[in-house]
Amino acid sequence: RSVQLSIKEFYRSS
Amino acid sequence: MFELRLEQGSLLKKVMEAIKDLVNDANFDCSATGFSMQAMDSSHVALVALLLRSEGFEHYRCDRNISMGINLANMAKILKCAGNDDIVTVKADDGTDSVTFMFESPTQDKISDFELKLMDIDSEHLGIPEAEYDAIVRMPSAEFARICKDLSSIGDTVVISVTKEGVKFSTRGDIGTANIVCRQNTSVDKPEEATIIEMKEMVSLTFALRYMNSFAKATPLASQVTISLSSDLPVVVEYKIAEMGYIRFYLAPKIEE
Repeated sequence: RSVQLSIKEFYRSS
Repeated sequence: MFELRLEQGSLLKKVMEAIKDLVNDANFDCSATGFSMQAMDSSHVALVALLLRSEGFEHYRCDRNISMGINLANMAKILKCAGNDDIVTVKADDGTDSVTFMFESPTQDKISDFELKLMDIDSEHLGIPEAEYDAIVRMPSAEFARICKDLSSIGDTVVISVTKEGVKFSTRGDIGTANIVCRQNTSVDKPEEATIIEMKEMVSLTFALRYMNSFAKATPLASQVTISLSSDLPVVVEYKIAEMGYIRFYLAPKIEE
């Protein structure tokens, strides 16, 4: 089963 | 006040067509550097970053930094009213809650203005550090768009793999599988037809085709697209906007659980 990662798992709020 | 004038108004039309289906609302930031925007799609899987540098405009004035909250579907509706050859002026006075778009025909015989209400948008700005990528593929944007469209008739996801052989786009679905390999090709008459693959490490990542097809709506902006891949980072799909800046799409990968 493939899971879609969120972009927020890679980049932090600035 | 803030004012920009762009003789090639069609460029703004193309930018809006490229992002309006991905993002609902966004803050457009105007500063001395230029006109920029960063926004995530509603499910926080993809991010779009736009930069149009001030030097690229025929006229650019920004007395103080402002952020304009805009519904993109509404801005696209207004820009659709501009002719392809029209000169576009965008203007906002300090402290007002609207932005004005003015369109002038090249012969100055038709001048239109549209006022768009601004919105308060509580958007999150993400910091994107500079990164070294395992592989960078430059290829004709129309070819990339064609591949994404073709593969989405077979499956929902694309595996992009870069090896010494080239870049491979693969999918699988109920009816079967598909693999498209593009090899490096620099022996073309026109540089915009070249495919250039810079690989430091082999890389293979899986992405939702729905998003790739959405990014490909930026194809009219640039003859080439740059796809930057690293095994532990979102892919970056970049369309350079001639002399002015770029539109970059970031997409988080899918992983096997």
